[in-house]
Amino acid sequence: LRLSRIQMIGFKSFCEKAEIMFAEGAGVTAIVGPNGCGKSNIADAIAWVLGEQSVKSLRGSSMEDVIFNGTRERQPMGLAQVSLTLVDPEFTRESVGEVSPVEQEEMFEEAASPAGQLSGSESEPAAVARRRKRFEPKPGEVVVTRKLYRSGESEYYLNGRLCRLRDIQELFLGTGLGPNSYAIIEQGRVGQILSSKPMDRRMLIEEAA
Amino acid sequence: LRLSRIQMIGFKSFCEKAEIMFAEGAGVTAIVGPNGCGKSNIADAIAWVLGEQSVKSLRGSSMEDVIFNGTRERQPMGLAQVSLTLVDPEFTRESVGEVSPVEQEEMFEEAASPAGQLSGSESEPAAVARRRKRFEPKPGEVVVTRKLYRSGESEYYLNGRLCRLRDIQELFLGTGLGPNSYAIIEQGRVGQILSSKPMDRRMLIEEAA
Amino acid sequence: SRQQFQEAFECINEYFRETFKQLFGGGSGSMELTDATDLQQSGIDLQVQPPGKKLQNVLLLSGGEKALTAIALLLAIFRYQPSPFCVLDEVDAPLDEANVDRFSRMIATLSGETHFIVITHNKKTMEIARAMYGVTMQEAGVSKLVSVRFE
Amino acid sequence: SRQQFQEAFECINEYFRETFKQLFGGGSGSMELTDATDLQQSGIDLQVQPPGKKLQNVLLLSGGEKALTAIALLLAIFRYQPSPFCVLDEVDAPLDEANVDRFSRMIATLSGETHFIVITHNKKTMEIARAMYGVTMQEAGVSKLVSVRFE
Ligand SMILES: Nc1ncnc2c1ncn2[C@@H]1O[C@H](COP(=O)(O)OP(=O)(O)OP(=O)(O)O)[C@@H](O)[C@H]1O
Ligand SMILES: Nc1ncnc2c1ncn2[C@@H]1O[C@H](COP(=O)(O)OP(=O)(O)OP(=O)(O)O)[C@@H](O)[C@H]1O
Ligand SMILES: [Mg+2]
Ligand SMILES: [Mg+2]
Repeated sequence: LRLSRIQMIGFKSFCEKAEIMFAEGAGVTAIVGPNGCGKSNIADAIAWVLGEQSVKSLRGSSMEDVIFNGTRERQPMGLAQVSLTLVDPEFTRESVGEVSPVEQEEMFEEAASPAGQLSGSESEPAAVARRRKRFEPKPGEVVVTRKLYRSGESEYYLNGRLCRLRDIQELFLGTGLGPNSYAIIEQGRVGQILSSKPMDRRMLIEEAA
Repeated sequence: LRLSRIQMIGFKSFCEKAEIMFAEGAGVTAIVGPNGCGKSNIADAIAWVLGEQSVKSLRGSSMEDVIFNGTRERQPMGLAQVSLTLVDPEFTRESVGEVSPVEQEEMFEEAASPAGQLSGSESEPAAVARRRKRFEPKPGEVVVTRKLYRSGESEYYLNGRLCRLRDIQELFLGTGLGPNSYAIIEQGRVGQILSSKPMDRRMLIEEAA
Repeated sequence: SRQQFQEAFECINEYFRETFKQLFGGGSGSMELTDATDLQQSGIDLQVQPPGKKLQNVLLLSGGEKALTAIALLLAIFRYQPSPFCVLDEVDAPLDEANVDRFSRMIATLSGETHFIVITHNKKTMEIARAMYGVTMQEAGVSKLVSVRFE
Repeated sequence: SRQQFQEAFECINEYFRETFKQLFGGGSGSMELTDATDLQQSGIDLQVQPPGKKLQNVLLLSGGEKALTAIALLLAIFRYQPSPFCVLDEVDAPLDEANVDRFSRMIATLSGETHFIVITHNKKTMEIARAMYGVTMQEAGVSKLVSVRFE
């Protein structure tokens, strides 16, 4: 499994659509910028789309805190959405379905409209059903999407199909990308590893075992 | 009260006599160097000589950890000693006594001898008595000294005269130099201030009040 | 005493508003009593708004913004009740260049009255120091002090 | 399962010894079971000895030495069970130049197999990146991504 792309909109300070592409064949991607510009928010988005449920790990006091809550110039949004695209030649059309880049853009257009509202005359269930029908990943691609509405409703998608949070968490079991992960090291966590108790360190090893 | 000089020997990684001089009229003194070379140990020495009793704040598991415990090439020492010299025109000869630089050097020579042992034929009480008699600060100078022997014995001196730890702590009451001080910010503590509870922040204000 | 606390609280709060604005180059920060009716027992909350941003939960701030806010608070307490000296161990570590610049200039200003001992890896912070000591470990495990600069 | 844990422990321990030596340029670090008789319940301690120094309580290590040790452990776990990608948020903040240099080169080597996403303020770390994204807040409170470099 290799990382291909991250997209987000309405997540914390990213009220506008943001995308990070990852080149074929691994490598190091640096994320830079001044204090408070949004770098750690990107790390939070990655942890969140993989199923992070601990509000504390995301530096909030409630899960609603991950939705863009506005500035003096801009209104808060009604929806936070993050999509993670991974590629693995082993995935087949039958096992997880497919999604084409065009449909994925549409999914983000929906979120981009004011307060994440659906515009136009379609009723929500019809539009969503139509979208799901066309949301087909390429072979070997897995797209994980998480949405949170201001109402508190949560949705999870695997290649455009609604699924449960557990399906996403199970997909990444044993890859180090679960909670208490050794693959996502948040700001300030490095210092804690050495001051943590012997049993905490055991859990780190067990996660990988 | 202004800082004039810090001296230490046998304290953590400073097995050899080390001294920092502070110029007349305040200013910023930078302490620099690679990881692990001893910079924070200097901050520890300052907190320690002012009466820090929390082993945890000094990053140890017992107070004995502040005594130089040797390298592959060098033997552990038997004594850790730190002296802090402050100047205040308000201090008079009667209130705290005086110490001249010469005698202070002697105090450190004693510590510098192997394992902090007294060399020569004098018995310890006689030598210490003689030293105390000559240890007279200049007018306006206050010298605070703390010693810890590997045996566990502790000694505190104010201008060369034995005193209790409490005398030192009381001297600095209300100057922000006590425990839970706002004047000594250890490495990593800045991050904690904002995540601390509202009552902890109150204590910080109370310390200054 | 209760009156002492109230006095200290209000005065430090005033200094905090100033130091915050200076370190962030704008925005506003202040302390609030969690329980204004009970001055004996009340804790203290922080209301923080970096320049141009909305007032939000202080937990959502970035690593650098949290550090700068904490520094603003500590220096405000310090201005209210200056101690003979102040030791800062790598407080500038999470700050970007612009924030280190404002931080180091504030330290330089405050050090007219009091000695600041600043442990740092940052070149900008070193620039405002009158004196500089290098700590070396030429021999492994043995620290030595070297005076690098002394006006 | 117990056998799985034992296997993981020994293998990661071997990697840890290697990564430690590489990041510190010497010295030795390893994991020890707090209770070797009880594999189900035993915790894990760290025995750490920076180059030339004696084995001491890991609490006495410096800020930078602790960070580097933690990084060595994390990367050892990572080598045992690589994940599709790894996100490191300012782990290089407490490191001096020499240590950042060794750290960034190790990341560059490990990234042959897996994507590393490294958030940093450090120029040396930026140098080993194939791609770089700048995050800006031209409009206060609104983050935008800019691709700064892309091979
Ligand atoms: N839900 C939200 N809506 C709008 N802005 C938010 C939201 N959550 C967090 N923020 C803002 O995001 C900013 C923090 O961003 P982030 O932690 O990513 O910074 P950073 O780039 O990592 O900075 P540093 O270098 O200091 O660590 C804060 O100013 C915070 O107010
Ligand atoms: N009692 C002792 N005897 C000998 N060495 C000691 C003793 N206590 C601590 N040390 C050593 O001192 C070193 C730590 O020094 P210190 O914390 O001052 O480093 P530092 O310069 O602040 O580094 P950093 O930039 O990483 O924070 C450690 O290597 C530790 O082993
Ligand atoms: Mg950050
Ligand atoms: Mg240090």
